Amino acid sequence: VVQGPRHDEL
Amino acid sequence: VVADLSHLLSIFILLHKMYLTKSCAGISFKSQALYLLVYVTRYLDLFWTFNKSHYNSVLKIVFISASAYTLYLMKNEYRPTHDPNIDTFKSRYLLAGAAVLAIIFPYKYTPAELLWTFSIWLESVAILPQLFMVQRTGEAETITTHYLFALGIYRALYIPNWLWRYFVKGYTDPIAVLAGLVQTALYCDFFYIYWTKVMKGKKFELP
Repeated sequence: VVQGPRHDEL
Repeated sequence: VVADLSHLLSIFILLHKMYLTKSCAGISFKSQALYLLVYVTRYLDLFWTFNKSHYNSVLKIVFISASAYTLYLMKNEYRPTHDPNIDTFKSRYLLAGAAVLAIIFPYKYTPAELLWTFSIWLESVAILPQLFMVQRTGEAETITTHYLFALGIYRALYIPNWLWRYFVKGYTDPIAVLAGLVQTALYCDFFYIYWTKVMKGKKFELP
């Protein structure tokens, strides 16, 4: 699983 | 963006309800306190990601401050209208469950990641004291149900975005997705009654 950028969601 | 705005709207509906009725009757203090804990533990990253997205940073500050202000109002101005006798859900189990999941399955063992994971799981169940309270009284003021709907639909609206990210961008965030699905599932029967009763102008009453 490739994890996405963390801090673009609230 | 629609999800975040729905989240924002829910907070303003809640404050509006309290101003309008000069009361916090029907609102679970426990759920509100859990949400403040969720925002504080998740948005600690404001200190090092503030400049990455001003949109996110502004909303984080709004969520923390509006949540703290809501608790302040419930503890002071509107304190006499809160009935602790019907707000009796044992929130310590929610805190313990979120803490255990954060300790067992974080992405990384760093303080910020552990707190982030804790906040994601805690958010997924933070509404339970509120839903429990509605279930105990068997009914809710219409404006309270609008608040619950706006708050519930926000995480559901993240789901299409997660699918888009998975299929188009090729990445995913299993903890956020799983917790988001749990969070949305907890609202299912509320959504059903909201849709079949409140949207048709009827009072929110449990069968």
